Amino acid sequence: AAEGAAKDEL
Amino acid sequence: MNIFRFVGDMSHLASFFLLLAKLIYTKSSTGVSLKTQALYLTVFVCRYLDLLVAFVSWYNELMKIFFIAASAYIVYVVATSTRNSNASDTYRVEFLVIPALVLACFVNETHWSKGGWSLNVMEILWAFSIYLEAVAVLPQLKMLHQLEDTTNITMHYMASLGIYRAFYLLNWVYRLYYEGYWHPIAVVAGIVQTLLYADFFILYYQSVLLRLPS
Repeated sequence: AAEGAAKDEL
Repeated sequence: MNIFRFVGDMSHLASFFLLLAKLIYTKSSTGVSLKTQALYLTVFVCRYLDLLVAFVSWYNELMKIFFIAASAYIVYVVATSTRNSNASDTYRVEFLVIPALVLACFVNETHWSKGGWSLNVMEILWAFSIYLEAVAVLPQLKMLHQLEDTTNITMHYMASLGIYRAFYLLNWVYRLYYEGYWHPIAVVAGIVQTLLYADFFILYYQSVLLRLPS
């Protein structure tokens, strides 16, 4: 996973 | 979304309501650092530019809009407060903003081979917002150390921010283990940010918890 994972946090 | 992330977000949300309650009901911004609040507003605006291009969930969208709107309102109230005796809000914020911006230009998640320039500028601003959030509480911490009679509500506000950070760390441990999700920039900055709150919690323990009526 890791690199480029979507940013779905606040 | 795991329980750690959710508890962290709710604690973050609670911190806004605590600060708003303090400003509205005491009609005073004494003890609230305008600089820290302005930095948080900068953090949210820079990080949530993706509101315009990426939809994750209604939960995320509404929280982002609330964070931007609430921090803008807080900055407005504190900045226009007439009985503002915040002479101790003396932190030199350029020593936070400029290094965060320089670091963000070099250490970020841009992929110039993919995506257009605007997406990559957003990545730089995202990294900037992460670095800036890590240190944005310092002007507020400096004020707390200088003021004698800090109101309890300001202390509870800081405590809920600290809890928010601690639960985000737990959230990242969980997500790394179960989902392989990991953003090293956010995690390293998050650890730094949480450590800064350790200093606050010592103060909190001494000045609030030890003084609570039994």
